[in-house]
Amino acid sequence: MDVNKTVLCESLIIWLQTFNTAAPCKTVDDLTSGAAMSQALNQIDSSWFSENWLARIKEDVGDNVRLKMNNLKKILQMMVDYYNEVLSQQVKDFPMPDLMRVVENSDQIELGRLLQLILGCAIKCDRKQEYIQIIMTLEESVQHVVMTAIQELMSKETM
Amino acid sequence: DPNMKGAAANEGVLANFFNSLLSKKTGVPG
Repeated sequence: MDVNKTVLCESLIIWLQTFNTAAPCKTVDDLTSGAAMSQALNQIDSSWFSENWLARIKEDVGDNVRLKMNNLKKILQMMVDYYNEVLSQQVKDFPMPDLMRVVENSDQIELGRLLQLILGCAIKCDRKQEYIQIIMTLEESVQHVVMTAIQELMSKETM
Repeated sequence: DPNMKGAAANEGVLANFFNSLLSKKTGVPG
């Protein structure tokens, strides 16, 4: 599936903004701390991505690479566990995002991969209908990218 | 107008895809 990865990242940032997170969620740099992503995951499934878990994601990380990495590692690990244990789906064929490139280079391709995994959680969780309906209100070009991202995710999943 | 036809077809593809996702059972077992 040939998705333009910069467009993927940009479109998924637009999608993530629909969660109205307390943490800023406008630019790639906003997202590298992991704060907005973790807050969106807490909305998606608060029993798994719980308040206790959320409290372990440090919000005020500034430019501290180590703290950002710690946050992103917690997010990625918890999401992979969510796919395995809650959704009973493995994403081992899906290329895992290189978190160091996200933190050090604000790499849009790698950030796009991370956002793609969050998208997968949203469209498979118990409240998936709500999230799919929200996607359907987005601009058509964004919907198109989201659709392709979902199709790619689905093609890499094994039950 | 071919452009309008294309836009409508595109809209149809998106609606079909997301509606099919909506109609799928949740991935959460049980």
